[in-house]
Order: sequence, then C-alpha cells, then structure tokens
Amino acid sequence: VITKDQQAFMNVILDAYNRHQIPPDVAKKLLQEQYSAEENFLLLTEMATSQVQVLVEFTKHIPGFLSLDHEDQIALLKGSAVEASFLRSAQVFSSKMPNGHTEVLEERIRKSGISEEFMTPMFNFYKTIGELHMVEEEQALLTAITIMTPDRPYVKDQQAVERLQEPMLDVLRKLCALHHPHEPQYFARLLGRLTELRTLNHYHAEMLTSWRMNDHKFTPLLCEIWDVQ
Amino acid sequence: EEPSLLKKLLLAPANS
Repeated sequence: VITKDQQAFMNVILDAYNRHQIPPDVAKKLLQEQYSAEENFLLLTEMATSQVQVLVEFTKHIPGFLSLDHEDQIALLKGSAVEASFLRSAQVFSSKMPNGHTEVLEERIRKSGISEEFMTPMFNFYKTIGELHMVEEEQALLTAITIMTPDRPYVKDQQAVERLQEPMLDVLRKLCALHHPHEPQYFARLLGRLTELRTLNHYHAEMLTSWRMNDHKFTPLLCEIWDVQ
Repeated sequence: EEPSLLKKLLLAPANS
C-alpha cells in the first residue's frame, strides 16, 4: 500500500515531470518539411539542447537534489543527461502521436548523419520502452531514479544520493505491483531498462567521438554536459 | 574560467 507521504512524494515528481517538457513550438519543428542531413542534424541538436534544459528544471524539483553538494549536482546531471534524455525521448516516441508523426520523426533521425550501429540499439530501446506501456508515474519515477544514480563519475557523497534514490525505488516497486498485478517481474523489467540505457550511453560516447572527428558543431550547453571541448 | 551554463541553470530559482 502506498502511504500518504509516498503519494505526496510521487506527486511532486510527477508534477515536475509534466510541467517541464520540450516547448511545443520547439517540438513542432520536428515536423517541418526540410529533410537534408544537415538540417536534420541541426534540428536534433536543438532538440537535445532543449531536452537538457528541461532535464535540469525537472531535476531541481526532485526532492533533496538541491540539498546535495553543488559539485555532486553537476556530476549527477552530467553523468545521467544522455540516459535520462533517451528515456524521455523514448517515452515521447512511443506515446500516442498523431498518425504519421512517428514515421516522420523516425525518418528524420535516420537521415541525420547518425551511424547505423548506433541507431539500431536506439530504436530497439524505443521499442522496448513502448512495449512496457508505463503509466506516467512510472515514467517520471524511472527518469528521476536514472538521474539519482549514486555511482556516476565524480560523485563524492554516493550515500547521500543513495538515500534520495531509495524512497523512489520503493514507491516505484509498489506502483508496479499496483498497475501490473499480473506481472510480478514488471519492476525488474523496468530496472532492466536502466542497464540497457547504460549501453546506449556507451554507444553515444563513441558516436560523439566520431562526430567530433568530422567537426560537427554542438551548442555550448551540449558541449558542457557532454564534456566536449 | 568560462562560467558554467549548468551552474547558471541550477542556481536560477526553480520556477514553481
């Protein structure tokens, strides 16, 4: 049974998750006509930048985050930005979009200079997220849990992060039992996605190196969060 | 040292 405190705790995270989304006028550009690889790459870079801004605003509302050491806050954001962004875009990608939009988006991503060896695991991840049919609370909590992962590089006080992540895992476990009573493994399946995200994170780092080789330009915020000079 | 954009975003008041 979810206690009243846990319900309130979850509502804070869910409310922040819903309030901080990529602005519609930015997201709308994904459906614009131009299709050249350069335009697609620029568009995806703009989306990624907006996604990072949204992520930071969401993270600031995760209970306890702003009480952490400042450097650890930066380390958590840098360490989780790629994974949390993929988790959010997977949720957007698999959500009910007007017909045809998913195909347009997929086509745009396929034609933006991203290597095939990266796109396959990325679209597989989008598919597995879609198949899970997570409810909104589960999506919000899983995103917060991804960000509040103690063993990110340069995090000094891992116990403090763990103490903040624990209650989120407890509530998520109860939610899974509540919303998926016939699937006792559902909670484990959600956590399995976090492992898949780490693999995506690894691919992304490799892709970044290849992009830097042929001199792709990123926005200052992306350079900072991806540690690209 | 170039001011960190991330720090600026983090220090900006969380819009309620």
